[in-house]
Amino acid sequence: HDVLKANDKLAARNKKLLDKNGVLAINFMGAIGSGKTTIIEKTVENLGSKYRLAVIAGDVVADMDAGRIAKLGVTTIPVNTGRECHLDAKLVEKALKSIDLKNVDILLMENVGNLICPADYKLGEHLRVVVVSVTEGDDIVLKHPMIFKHTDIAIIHKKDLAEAVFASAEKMEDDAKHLNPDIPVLKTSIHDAESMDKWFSTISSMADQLK
Amino acid sequence: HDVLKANDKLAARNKKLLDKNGVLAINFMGAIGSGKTTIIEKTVENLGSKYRLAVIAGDVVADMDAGRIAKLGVTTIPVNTGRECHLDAKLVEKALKSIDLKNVDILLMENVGNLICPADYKLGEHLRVVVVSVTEGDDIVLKHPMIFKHTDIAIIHKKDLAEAVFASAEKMEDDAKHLNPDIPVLKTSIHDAESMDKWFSTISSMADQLK
Ligand SMILES: Nc1nc2c(ncn2[C@@H]2O[C@H](COP(=O)(O)OP(=O)(O)OP(=O)(O)O)[C@@H](O)[C@H]2O)c(=O)[nH]1
Ligand SMILES: Nc1nc2c(ncn2[C@@H]2O[C@H](COP(=O)(O)OP(=O)(O)OP(=O)(O)O)[C@@H](O)[C@H]2O)c(=O)[nH]1
Ligand SMILES: [Mg+2]
Ligand SMILES: [Mg+2]
Ligand SMILES: [Zn+2]
Ligand SMILES: [Zn+2]
Repeated sequence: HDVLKANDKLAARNKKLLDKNGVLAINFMGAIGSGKTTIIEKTVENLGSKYRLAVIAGDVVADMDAGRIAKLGVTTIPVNTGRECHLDAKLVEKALKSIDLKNVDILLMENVGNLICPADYKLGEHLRVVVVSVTEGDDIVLKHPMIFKHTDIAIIHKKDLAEAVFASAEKMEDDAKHLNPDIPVLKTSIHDAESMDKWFSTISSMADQLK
Repeated sequence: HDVLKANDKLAARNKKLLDKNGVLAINFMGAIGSGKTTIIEKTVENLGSKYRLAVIAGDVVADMDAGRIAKLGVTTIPVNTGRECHLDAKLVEKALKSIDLKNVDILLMENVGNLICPADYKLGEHLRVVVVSVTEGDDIVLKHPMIFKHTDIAIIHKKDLAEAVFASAEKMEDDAKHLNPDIPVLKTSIHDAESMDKWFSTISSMADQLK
């Protein structure tokens, strides 16, 4: 598929540029409203003193997520995808031009909410994270096998609300582990500090290993 | 755009076939896990005695939603979209072949969870419904103006959980009304029977008017 091939080439170029500058890039994919921006906010707050961070915040229109994240004092580049339902390497290439990469350790990229297309569009990232939340229903993992098979970390978020939507976070965790036995699968909630710490330590140890 | 033009042509053919058989077709779009299947289930239970119903249940893979709906005893055709992130007129044309249309009053079609592409892909429907839930965050409406501008009914669902996710269902309702002043905007929850009745009466009066 020509479009995908062209995107792969551009993604490889982005990755080369990131590697040249020693930047670890993370692609945050997930369902609409699953908690991607919230998790990025918490990550900036927690890791921001130990690592130099930058963020690319993708949204269909406007720059609401970029605005939220920028409030934390971190370099944040807003990107609009418009009618496209996924970030692509070309949009990321353009955003990278606005970042002083040699002074960045970790680049967090928030993809638009979509569990289908982002699986096929590489951005030049080193790590892929998929975020789904229990409020989408606990069949959400089995319903989207492709994206779970092609990710490096799976996060089952908003676990505090599982009972309220008749969902089992444990079932979602099991489903993800069956689809992809090699990856960490985390169950998180902003109300459970320990669960967030587990995410911070997972991502920082992966960051330290890859750098 | 050739693909969209070809889809429009096929959608027009589907609509002609539905009109010939006196079938009112509804396209249920919305975010992943927003409550589309739940609302369709409730609609089947409530309207199933007054109208002859049929359902086309779209899912990326497998037939989980079709299975849920079929349990209610209604004709349910499962459709897989695979790597495509929206139902299209071709998939619907194929599904219609399995339905005895002359004996159907209302056809409910569940689109895959996506707030971007379904706006562009007509299926041959008479009515479009967009379902989002408060658990996606109350910025979700403003973030997806296109789909709200091109819908006939907007549903803000799971309103019982608004406080738990720091969201305002009223803000979401206002945002939808500003984007599209001409359409009914409903706030619903399975725990508020009156809110569901409002949906049932909205859709049945629209059904009676269009028939
Ligand atoms: N109860 C609860 N609510 C949460 C949690 N994390 C986030 N939320 C709420 O979930 C909603 C969506 O959070 P966001 O961070 O905006 O999600 P997102 O994935 O970035 O959304 P999009 O970028 O629009 O796809 C907001 O209303 C948050 O307040 C959690 O752990 N528990
Ligand atoms: N608290 C609460 N939970 C609800 C409500 N409606 C649905 N749910 C829950 O929300 C989750 C998703 O519901 P579904 O009906 O499967 O949503 P959907 O839009 O069909 O999901 P997909 O087809 O997978 O995109 C399930 O866990 C339901 O139990 C509601 O009004 N309140
Ligand atoms: Mg976000
Ligand atoms: Mg469904
Ligand atoms: Zn797509
Ligand atoms: Zn799409």
